[in-house]
Amino acid sequence: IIGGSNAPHKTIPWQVMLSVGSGRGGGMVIADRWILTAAHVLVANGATVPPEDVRIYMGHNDVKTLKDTPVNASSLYIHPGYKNPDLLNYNNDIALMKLDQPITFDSSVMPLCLPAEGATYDTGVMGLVSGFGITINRGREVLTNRLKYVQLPVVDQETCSSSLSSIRRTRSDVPNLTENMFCAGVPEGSKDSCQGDSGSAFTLRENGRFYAAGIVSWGIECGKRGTYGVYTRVSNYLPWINNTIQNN
Amino acid sequence: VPDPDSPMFGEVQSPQYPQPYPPNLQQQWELRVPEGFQIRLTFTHLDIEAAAGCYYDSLTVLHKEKLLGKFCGTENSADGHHPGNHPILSPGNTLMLIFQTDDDNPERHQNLGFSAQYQAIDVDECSAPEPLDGSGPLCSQICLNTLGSYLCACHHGYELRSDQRTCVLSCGGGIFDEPEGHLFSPGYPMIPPHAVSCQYIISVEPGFTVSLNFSDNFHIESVDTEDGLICLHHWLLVTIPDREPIKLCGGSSPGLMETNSSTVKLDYHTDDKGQSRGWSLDYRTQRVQCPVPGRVANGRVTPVLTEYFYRDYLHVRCDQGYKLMMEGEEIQSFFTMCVSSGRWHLSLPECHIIDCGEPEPLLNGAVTVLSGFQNQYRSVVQYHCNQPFYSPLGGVNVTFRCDADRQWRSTHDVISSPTCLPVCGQPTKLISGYQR
Repeated sequence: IIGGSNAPHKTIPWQVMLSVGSGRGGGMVIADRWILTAAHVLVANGATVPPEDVRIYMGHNDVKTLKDTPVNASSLYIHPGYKNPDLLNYNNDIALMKLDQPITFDSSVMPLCLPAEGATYDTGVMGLVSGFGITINRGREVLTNRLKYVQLPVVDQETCSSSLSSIRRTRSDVPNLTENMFCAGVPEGSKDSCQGDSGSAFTLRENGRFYAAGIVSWGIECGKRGTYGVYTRVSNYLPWINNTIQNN
Repeated sequence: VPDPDSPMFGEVQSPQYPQPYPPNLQQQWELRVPEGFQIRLTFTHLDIEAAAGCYYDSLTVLHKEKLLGKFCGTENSADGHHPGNHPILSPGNTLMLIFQTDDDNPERHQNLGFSAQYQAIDVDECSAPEPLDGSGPLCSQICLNTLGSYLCACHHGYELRSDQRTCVLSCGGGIFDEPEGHLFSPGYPMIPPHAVSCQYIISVEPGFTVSLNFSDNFHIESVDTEDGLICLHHWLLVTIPDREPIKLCGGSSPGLMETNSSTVKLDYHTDDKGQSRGWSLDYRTQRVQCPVPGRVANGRVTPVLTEYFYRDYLHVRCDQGYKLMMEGEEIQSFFTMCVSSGRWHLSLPECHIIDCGEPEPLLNGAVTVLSGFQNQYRSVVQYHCNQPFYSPLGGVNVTFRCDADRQWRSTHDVISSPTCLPVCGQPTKLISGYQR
């Protein structure tokens, strides 16, 4: 998280930290046996990693403490539409993990709500994104051991698309923005999600409840001026989420 | 019954009849009809050489050694002895016919011999005179002639002895197993012959008791002593199992006698003297009585009667919310029967309050007792979820009551325990910042 703050304990109880191989990712608790994350976190070299290679941590805002209580996944479900062999296509960047044991919820571990059927995210509405990913400390990118969060506004789809078009003038390897994605961030930069936050939740709050509006997916650098973070639009995947959970 | 091997009738003819009989004959026929019958022999024709004393040819009729007739000649012949139209009746059931001819037959008249028919005639034994040997009449009281035999019978109050001939005064004794009846001594109320020894056994089904009700007209000879009346020569001995026998005599009726037993033996004895006129009684039976059952707490005993007798049933049902218990075991139903010993075959059970057992535990919730004791009938418990992390499906905590069918049931008739749903998106601690 760039330009954010340390999250006090129990303030983001759905936050999950994933350790996949040597990489770090995020996720969110959505049910007592289900974790929602980004597909690209669980796919390496075009193949889904085996469940036993995924270590899941939750219930604390400190990685050192978090590491003491790993949880195991029994199976992983990558969205069938996720095809990203060249790491340039993040469409359908969503996945589910089923835990081998159910979680009992308390103040430190609590599920995040899913968006309502047909939910739309208004431009400018502030969301909250969190994660254990890269942050900037004294001007240098560092991997943090503290859960951080930052509040970012939802960016108009056109604005985001224009931003990416501008970047394409100087870079050829820019992924496409699809209707299954939305952007969040500020034009002046310095506030963003970053590597290691992938799979974490971009939440919106309605009627006092937080819900998973987006999943940290991709972006062009982190916190750079004129760029935005791109998030998987969760509201487009409610049928797939419900079916996957019900069928498994 | 006529012997099937002995004919009831038949025909006898001389050899070659109706052709003349040959000379030098000596032929005999032994006629036999069933026992109890006589033979009546009737000649339809007899033509045997006539001679004085039937000297040449003859037909001799014998019963055993007794000569019944010796016949020859023709119906109108001057010589000989012709039976004419008179039949010959044998004293018994056999008859011997002997036909003899000599070696010379008159040439001018060819004698044809004889033809006769016989039939069995029933003997009326009853009208036979009394034998002179002093053995008495054939039947001492009533003689009944039957076809081929006879039967002896006795007047009312007497019975035929084993000799099937003589009669003896009837005791009227034996075993009485009907629920009620009437007994009396021989000849009652008349003075019977001496030396009566009669036994009467009243034996009804166990579970019933016999009561004897002697009529007022009671007279059994007694002897008056300083110690009172004693039944020295004549008595009626009443024997009830497991009790001392009671010897009755005198002129006063014992009246009603409750035996409390299903079996009573009466032995009436008189010696060869005295003038006892005897006794009579009616007996009745009634069912053995069982004690009135007690009450069963939290239950009902039916039917409710003032008295209970042999074969009466009792049912026990528990009030709603209670179960039948017997010797520490639960039973599904209960009945007991009044048995022949005057007891209930099973003692009454108890009614214990039912319980629904521990309510099912609630995942991510708990159950608390609101009222009642040990999960018993009508206890009320409430399920609640571990809030604020879980909330009950439907949003409100559910109460369950222990019902009579031993199920925990909600007010909406739901049996299964509720579900706790996780609460999402509501951290207990919110990120707060006041700096602007």
